Amino acid sequence: NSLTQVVHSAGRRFIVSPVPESRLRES
Amino acid sequence: AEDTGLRVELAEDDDCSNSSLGLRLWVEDPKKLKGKHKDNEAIEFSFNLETDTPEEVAYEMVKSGFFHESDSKAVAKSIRDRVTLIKKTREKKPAGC
Repeated sequence: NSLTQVVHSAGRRFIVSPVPESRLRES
Repeated sequence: AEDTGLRVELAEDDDCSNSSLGLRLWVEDPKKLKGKHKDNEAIEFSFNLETDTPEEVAYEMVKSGFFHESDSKAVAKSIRDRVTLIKKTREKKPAGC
């Protein structure tokens, strides 16, 4: 998914991806 | 639990045997955060129940530019709340969930 970025920090990997609109409104 | 404006959930099913969890965090209520952050972005990360601490992960997220320093306490708290819940659930169902 081109929108996913992988960021490494101090050995931990963070995968950033968009939050689906529905999840934002639902929670 | 006091609402930090952040949401943390399991990124995958918890098989209860692995000490490493996949978690996902995103901003649910931007007004509750002090510093700049990216809206509509979920951050997926691994969290080891035995070796990691919420504060450490929050610090790394701040260092990676996801959150401002002033919000690291809220990030750590939201992770801690979810991890505590997962640990309790695991205690109730010890046999492979």
